[in-house]
Amino acid sequence: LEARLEQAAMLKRVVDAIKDLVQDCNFDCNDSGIALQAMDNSHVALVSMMLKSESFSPFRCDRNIALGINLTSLTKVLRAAQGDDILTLKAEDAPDVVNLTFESPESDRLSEYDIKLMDIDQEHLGIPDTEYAATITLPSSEFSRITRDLSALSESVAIECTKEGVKFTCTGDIGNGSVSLRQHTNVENDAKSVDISLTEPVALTFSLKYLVNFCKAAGLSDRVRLCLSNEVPLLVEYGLSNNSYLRFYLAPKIGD
Amino acid sequence: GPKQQTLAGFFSRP
Repeated sequence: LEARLEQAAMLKRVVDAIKDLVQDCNFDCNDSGIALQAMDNSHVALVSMMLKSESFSPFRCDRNIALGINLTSLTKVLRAAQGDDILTLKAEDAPDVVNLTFESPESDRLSEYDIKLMDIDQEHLGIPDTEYAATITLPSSEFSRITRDLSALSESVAIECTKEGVKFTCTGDIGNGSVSLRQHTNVENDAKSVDISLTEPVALTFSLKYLVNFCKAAGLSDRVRLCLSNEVPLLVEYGLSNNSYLRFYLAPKIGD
Repeated sequence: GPKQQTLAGFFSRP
């Protein structure tokens, strides 16, 4: 494997966004790119990352390899990279280590690190292709704000989407709160628009603790997409350039 | 309150 990223910031942000949710992960490398799928310990949330080969330049992967990496270790090494450093990942066939180099674009500084790999027996779940009943695309900062504000009151949020819009509601010991958003187009800045596409109304309840965690990815993208269908896991997607993405799935809370 | 589900019930094991 040899994969060169123009901006180390991308990998730094991805790892920052997922390291509190999952600890030891296989980075599955093949000629289409680098993928990661991992569940949190309680099997309530799942992270699915895809960094397409087009996000790297150059990208070369001659043989499929799984790089088992502890994210705490990776975070320690990535802390040594500046955001605008050029980052190159390298691994041999049947590797013991993954090699990372950080090159400063404006100086002759080159740093190089090896991280020991681990054997990780990871359970891969098949995620069915779902036609979601409601898809909401909104500014990622808006979603962060809603989850943060409501998490101050309650552990759970009810998300209701109808043709009127989407409503986030919570009930807690001190009282209750809600935030409603309507579909709207911001003509001056499309990134601030709220798009709602609905085939049938949905109402689901989710743990705010996890949603707050997912919002650590907000720095990766101006926009976030929420996909919901009744009684199935929520998909929260942060799109990256070149069709790469960071997705989170969250199992709902059901019943009373 | 409502009960937290896990993903195993929704996503299939290979």
